[in-house]
Amino acid sequence: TVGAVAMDASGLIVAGTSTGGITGKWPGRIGDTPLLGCGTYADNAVGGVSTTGHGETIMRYNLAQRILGAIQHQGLSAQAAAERECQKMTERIGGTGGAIVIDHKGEVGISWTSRRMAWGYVRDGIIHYGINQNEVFQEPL
Amino acid sequence: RPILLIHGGAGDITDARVEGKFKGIRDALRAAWKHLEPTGAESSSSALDAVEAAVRSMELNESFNAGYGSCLNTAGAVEMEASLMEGREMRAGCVTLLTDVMHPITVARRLMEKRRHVFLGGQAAQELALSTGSEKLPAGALVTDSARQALREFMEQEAKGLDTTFARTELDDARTDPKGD
Repeated sequence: TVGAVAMDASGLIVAGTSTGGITGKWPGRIGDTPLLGCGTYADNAVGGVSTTGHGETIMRYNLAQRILGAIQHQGLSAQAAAERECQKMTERIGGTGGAIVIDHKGEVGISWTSRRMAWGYVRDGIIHYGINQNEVFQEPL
Repeated sequence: RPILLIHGGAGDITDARVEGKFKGIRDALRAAWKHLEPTGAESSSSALDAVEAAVRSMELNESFNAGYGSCLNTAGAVEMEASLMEGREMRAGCVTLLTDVMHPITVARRLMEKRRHVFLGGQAAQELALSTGSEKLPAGALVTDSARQALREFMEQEAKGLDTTFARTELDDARTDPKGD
């Protein structure tokens, strides 16, 4: 799965996600990616989310919606909300996954419970990227 | 300040695929960032253009499970899905069970722009794709050697009765030379 979330200079937040699903899925299987609130969501008043990982788990947990709910109703930062809801999803259902988040203030959240998640962002002319926990690389845009 | 944040999949990503993921992430960010740069003219769609451009870049890259390089179903075929949502009017487009088109994210955007329905699947999504400019690729054009290998391994695990509940969302590099050497 791949995904992107952006906020432009006008404050518009957009989220998008695209995938081939999982190996060995039954023909006709639909995952979390095209489901709003699971694989993708955007609301300028709260933020934007794109998720990745085990679709059957993410669908049952409504991961994107729960992350935005944690920001909107509990006042968590984008990072804290992503961390908490990815962890709770895996504790509750068992599958793993991750999410990227930009909240309405333009703050970033990146978290995953899978072994690895590839991610990257651009801000102020610098590319930040990584794939392992607690590891960040940087280079000029 | 504009910001662009992307991901390229989560799961048991092998060491052999890390560098490909990194390059693909950097390439996608560079391809998309120009849509967010100040141009002097107010654009109402720069975040939309940036998200679409970033995802399209990764759909072209077999290091990612989307577009070219997608995982295979039990029939050995690629079935893709995508969604796009903007947060001002909360418009959205979602498509599923697409085959033989390179950029499902663009099909999702076309559906969103129609402002009639939010979610189309199967034949209807396919017809929307072709009627809004997506090229129909030859059957199997999106299937990679890595995806075939992953499906073979999945089938072997199933045949042995092993648990495949959390089937793989990430592929290994092909362990045999595709040319047969």
